[in-house]
Amino acid sequence: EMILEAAKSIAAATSALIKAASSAQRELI
Amino acid sequence: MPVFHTKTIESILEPVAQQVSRLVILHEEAEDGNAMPDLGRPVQAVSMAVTNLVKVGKETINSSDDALLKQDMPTALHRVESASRLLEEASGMLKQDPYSGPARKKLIEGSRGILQGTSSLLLCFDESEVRKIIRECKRVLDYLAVAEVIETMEDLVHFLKNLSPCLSKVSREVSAREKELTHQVHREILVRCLEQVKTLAPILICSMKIFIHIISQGGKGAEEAAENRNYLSGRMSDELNEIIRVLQLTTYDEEEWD
Repeated sequence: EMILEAAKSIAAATSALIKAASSAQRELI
Repeated sequence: MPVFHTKTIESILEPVAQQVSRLVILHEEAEDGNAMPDLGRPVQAVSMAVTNLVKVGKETINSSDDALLKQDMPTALHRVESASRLLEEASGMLKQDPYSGPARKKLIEGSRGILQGTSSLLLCFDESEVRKIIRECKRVLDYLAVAEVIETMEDLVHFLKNLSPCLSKVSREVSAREKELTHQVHREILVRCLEQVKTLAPILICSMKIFIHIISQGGKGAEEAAENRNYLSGRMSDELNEIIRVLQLTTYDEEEWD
């Protein structure tokens, strides 16, 4: 289903964003 | 930790849910933290994915004949869009000030919003798929109600022609749905009820044949035969109603799971 594929893309993009955002904080801790 | 009731939704959202939780913890532990990197690109990737989801979501709404989906899905889409805007705002603010506390809060709020909005959207879609299975179950229930008025072999043949494909479809779809569920107890109930329906179906047909045979021979014992037939169709209806009830459950009881 198209909607599941679209949701997968959002999940992947959000994961990548959080990883990028977390990297700086992780260095600090 | 959020828990998702189907394996498909779980596989899509569980990794993001865990990351959002970690981001919140990291943010709390490093409140005065390091400078944030430029998040322009990853935020843009999320925005593009959201735009695509909104497009696909609107197409789904337009092509669906499910009133509840048409009513609920736009809210979920708005939620994802708003969350995406929060992320864009956070990214813009962080470009100005990589240490900005409000920007970090927006980032977390936006990430949570994406997760919750996508979860609502998938749930909305999933519930619509479940309603399709329930429609088939109700069709079988309607046929079972007719069993009581079948009095000739000709009518019985016609009854079987209608019931059989419907029953096969229910069996196929409920079986597939059961495999999709993450809740073990719900899965077991569906398996058990479906097995009962499949076992009872040929016995019901047999009881209907006996009833028809008895009334064609003068009617002695017809009352008992009718009672037996009605008992069997009642049993099948009860099992189907239980299937319908369990198909609609989305809550997760952790104790039961344990």
